[in-house]
Amino acid sequence: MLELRLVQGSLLKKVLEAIRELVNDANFDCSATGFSLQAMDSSHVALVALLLRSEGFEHYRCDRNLSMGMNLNNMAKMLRCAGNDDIITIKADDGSDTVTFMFESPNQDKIADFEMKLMDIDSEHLGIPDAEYHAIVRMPSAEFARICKDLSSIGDTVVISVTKEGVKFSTAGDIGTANIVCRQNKTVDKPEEATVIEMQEPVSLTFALRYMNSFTKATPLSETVTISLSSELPVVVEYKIADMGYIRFYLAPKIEE
Amino acid sequence: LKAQARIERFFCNS
Repeated sequence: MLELRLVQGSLLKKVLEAIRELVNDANFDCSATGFSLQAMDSSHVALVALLLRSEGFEHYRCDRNLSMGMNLNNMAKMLRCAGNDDIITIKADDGSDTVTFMFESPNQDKIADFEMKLMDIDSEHLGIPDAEYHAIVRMPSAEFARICKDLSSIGDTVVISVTKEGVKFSTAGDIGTANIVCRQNKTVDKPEEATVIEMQEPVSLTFALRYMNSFTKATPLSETVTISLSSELPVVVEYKIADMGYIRFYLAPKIEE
Repeated sequence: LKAQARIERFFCNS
């Protein structure tokens, strides 16, 4: 028996919108720790890891570890039927081939339940080793989204370079080149508007902009984004989800062959 | 020219 009640149901709606472009089908894993997902895109270039900790739910009952295969576009279709202020409850019985999403309006005058068919998904689970990153950049998520969108109108790839001067996003295409430098800026009114760079050593890596743009679908989840870079390692683009957890996107770099 | 690496190059099956 599984029953997870999320008062801020809009978070789950935003999570689905953030990952459904990247991943079609995925297993949601439910355990005492929380509600989680790990999935790769179909090209095995990017990986998404989601965690919603059990403490973030108003009610969290998960009698035994359960893995539920879902088509994310179908799940998003159902969650779009929930109001932004609705409380969402996810329910499943042991051994059932369906999951139920229950939506309650804030004043309890409308209660809806949507039952969705589960699917068997043979997914690989990758071990993500702890890494010391050469550079960690924290910046406003909207600013990062703007940069990725702007650069993708010029080129297909972005070179992200971190030096003590700041973080530089560069691209080149048929019509020309573009460079955007963001300097560290801690003297802002609100901490979420700051750009903070922690650099152990300079790093420069090349990534496909198509994936970066896809990651920015998570922008509504968090005011800030953290970009962690190390030479020859996948970049980690992390959006924290309120007090509940995170979505982390890993993207393999383009490398010399 | 650079080639796109796949994620399994860095993270192994667990």
